[in-house]
Amino acid sequence: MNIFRLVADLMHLASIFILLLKIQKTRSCAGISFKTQLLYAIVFVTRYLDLFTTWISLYNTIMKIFFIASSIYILYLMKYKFRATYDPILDTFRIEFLLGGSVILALIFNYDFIPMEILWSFSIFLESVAILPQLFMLSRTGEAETITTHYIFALGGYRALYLCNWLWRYIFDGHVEVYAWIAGVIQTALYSDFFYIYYTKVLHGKKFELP
Amino acid sequence: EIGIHRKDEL
Repeated sequence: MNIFRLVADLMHLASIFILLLKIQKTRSCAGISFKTQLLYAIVFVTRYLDLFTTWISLYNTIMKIFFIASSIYILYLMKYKFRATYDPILDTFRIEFLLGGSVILALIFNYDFIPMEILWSFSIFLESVAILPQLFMLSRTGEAETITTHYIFALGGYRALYLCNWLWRYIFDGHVEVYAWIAGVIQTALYSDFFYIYYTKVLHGKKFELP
Repeated sequence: EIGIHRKDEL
């Protein structure tokens, strides 16, 4: 564990709490993409299957259970409790392509052609593009509640810090994880426009609006 | 070795 990874994990954790806070405080899931949330639930469930096979640490186990449980809880909130506040007209990104593309990539790029490894690769590739429906929704509405932008920032920042973590581990442990690296770079790149607007507007006290 | 440590991350 190094500082980048710890802060990254805490940001990831924070992003989920911010999202829950946004939904509970405003009693609305307006501005949140159900499709992105669905993809994250799929990512967590397919990646953390090793909960049943491998013990790493209490920290690791608790975080994994939390990510799976919270992602499913958010789906429940959006689908049932606050269903009336969700606008499917704005959430029209075709996730079939993201899912299909991730399946194909996982079948080609994996460490072993067994279900667990293919699903792990699948989750890595899917995570890298899972934010697209949310960013697409943002581009359609052209603006966002500030708390929603904090959520997206924390979620994007987590993988950017993982890049620092991987660089650290490469330098000090010689550890290289090539698929996660590539996916992580793509994932962070997809956020770059968002980061720029977040930095120039939200952090200067202005509302998040697309130029 | 490539990939050997990856399972300890989230």
